[in-house]
Amino acid sequence: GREAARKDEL
Amino acid sequence: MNIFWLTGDLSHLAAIVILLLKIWKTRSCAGISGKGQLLFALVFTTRYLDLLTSFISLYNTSMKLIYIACSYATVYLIYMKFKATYDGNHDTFRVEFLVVPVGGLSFLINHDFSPLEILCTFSIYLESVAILPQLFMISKTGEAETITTHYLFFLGLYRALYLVNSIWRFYFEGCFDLIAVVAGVVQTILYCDFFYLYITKVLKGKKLSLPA
Repeated sequence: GREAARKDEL
Repeated sequence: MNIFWLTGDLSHLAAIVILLLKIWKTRSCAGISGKGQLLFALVFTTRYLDLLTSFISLYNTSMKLIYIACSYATVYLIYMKFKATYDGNHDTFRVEFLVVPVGGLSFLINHDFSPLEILCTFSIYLESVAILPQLFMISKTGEAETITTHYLFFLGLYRALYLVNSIWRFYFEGCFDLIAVVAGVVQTILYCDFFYLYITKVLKGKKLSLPA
């Protein structure tokens, strides 16, 4: 997903 | 998780801990921009509100809590415990010139017009420029303690590693976050001048001082 990358990052 | 992501997180953690220990051990926050640290506390607070709504992993939750706790501890040391050593006369960057435009931009360009997403986007934009008060302070005084430059180096390195992580995840996981990548590029560019001075001076054993 487009913004999925951000969700598990810090 | 890949090696760039992990080393990015550890580099970020190293930066935060180096700064906290420097202030604690020397009992002084001379040369450190309190305004910059307030911005970082605001960055962590607005980004990690998802602690209340979603659980990713034990690693994710613990690191977020450590980052928040350390950044508030740093602000406490600067503005309360070691206030007498705070160099307010040189910490004159106008942070409203960052916070207001960044706030506006996060309303205009975001992935989803919801409070949590706007705040998270705000924190990403703000983080990319939050180092400016510290860099401004160094340019005003013309020098920085070596330990302060180590702090800045790890803080800058973290975002550069995260950019490599983004490229990695794009190729191997197919996910991509344009906002985080563009902000990350801006953030890394702001450190380039500092990286140059760090490599050519500090790593050769010299103090970081700027020509008058």
